[in-house]
Amino acid sequence: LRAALRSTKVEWKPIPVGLGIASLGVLQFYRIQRREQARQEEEARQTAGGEGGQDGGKPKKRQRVRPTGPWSVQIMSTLPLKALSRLWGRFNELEIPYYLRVPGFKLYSFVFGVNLSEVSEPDLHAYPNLASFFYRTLKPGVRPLDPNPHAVLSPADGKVIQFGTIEHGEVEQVKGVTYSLDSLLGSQKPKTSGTSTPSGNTTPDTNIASSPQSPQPSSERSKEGSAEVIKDDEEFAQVNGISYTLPNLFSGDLSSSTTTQTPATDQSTAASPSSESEVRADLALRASEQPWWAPSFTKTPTALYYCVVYLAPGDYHRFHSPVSWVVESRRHFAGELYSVSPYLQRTLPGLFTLNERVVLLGRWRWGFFSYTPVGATNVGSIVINFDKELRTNSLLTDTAADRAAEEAARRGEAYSGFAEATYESASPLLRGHALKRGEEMGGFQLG
Amino acid sequence: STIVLVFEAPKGQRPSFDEGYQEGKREGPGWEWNIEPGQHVKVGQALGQV
Repeated sequence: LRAALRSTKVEWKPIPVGLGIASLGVLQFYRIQRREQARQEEEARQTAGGEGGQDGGKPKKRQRVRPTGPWSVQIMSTLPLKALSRLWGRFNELEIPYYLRVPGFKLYSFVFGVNLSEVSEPDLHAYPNLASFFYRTLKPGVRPLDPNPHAVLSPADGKVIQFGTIEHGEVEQVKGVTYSLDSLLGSQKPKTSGTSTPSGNTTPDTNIASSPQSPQPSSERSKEGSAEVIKDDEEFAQVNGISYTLPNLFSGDLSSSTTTQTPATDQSTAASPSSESEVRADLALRASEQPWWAPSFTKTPTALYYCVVYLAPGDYHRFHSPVSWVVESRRHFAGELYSVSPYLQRTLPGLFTLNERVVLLGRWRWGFFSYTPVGATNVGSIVINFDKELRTNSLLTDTAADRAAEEAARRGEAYSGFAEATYESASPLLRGHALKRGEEMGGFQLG
Repeated sequence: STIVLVFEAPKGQRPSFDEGYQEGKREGPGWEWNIEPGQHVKVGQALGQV
């Protein structure tokens, strides 16, 4: 035995990181399976025992949406993606040994196409880990803004996946897969702040738990906009909110609106009113049928446009304001964290409406403006610079969402699926947080 | 990561209130895209303009 111990060569080898991640993933998967099974059994027992219902039974938790798609998507939907993302984030926050930083970051840059000459900190030793390198800043002046003041600028470095006009309230994804704006942005009209506090403060909605999924009542919508229709379209003095929504009135192309066909939406009656008061009454009636995000009615005929920009792992991961606009509110959809790679965008229908996202809603010179950073598995959390209360990809927000869903179920209401907060400004005119074109808004961080 | 922009922009030339409502549309320069699908863009580059 002594000879064997002495002569046997001992070789130490590290366990591959991937194996560790996979084993943790499997453990998490089984834990979730067990929990779900226990929950279902409990529900079945309550139903059988006549204890169910709104009073006595255990309220339903937030239901996880199971996407449809090819086998790769089905497999992905069973993985604990958020847990993997958090683990990946923790791993990337580990400090890299000083002498490995430069070769490591250079290798990363070579693989993912990072242009190191643009990075603000030329000494790569200054980045203690991959997370900090990933969230790097650029040298001043390397991203000049387009001089045209009427241009919408690219919010980030990336690849344009899709762009176009929104018709029938649906955004077309690659290869004809569509998803509705209601699913992406939320089906209700956003709340607006009423009080004035220093810029950047947020007022979280205390009733984030639930709200009716249907649009607001028509009487409320028409009442809100009645005093401010057809104001001058100077910057930030836009029509209040989203009332008077006739997207294609002047073009006569009412067929592309999402309005249900009623006699009032018939084109033949559109041109019939002669006086301005009749016209306004007519518009108010029509506006009541429009979704909240439909183009506002101003002097200028407008339409809704969309653009999807995909950020690859090597891209600069901070995002900027594409125009000068006012952010009135934000909605945080907890969602899941599927990859948003172009492949999955093609194969997973409604990907952006399944993923965790932060929807920033506001207005710009021409009306409605929304900006939605969508999270992914490898890029865990979304940061908004002027919203310190926002926490994405967090266990706390997941728990809060579960609790909100429970409360909604207890009240017998549908869960809206998001937590909403409004932004307040020192100026009552702004009614939100003002952003200049090109201004840094936030970014995507690892983990 | 992905960023989705949804925004409202003019779709044609600006008519006056009465002209626009009573005479129908007057086509003109409205929103124009400057990009192609699959194109790589940088921060600050124009996606399109009014």
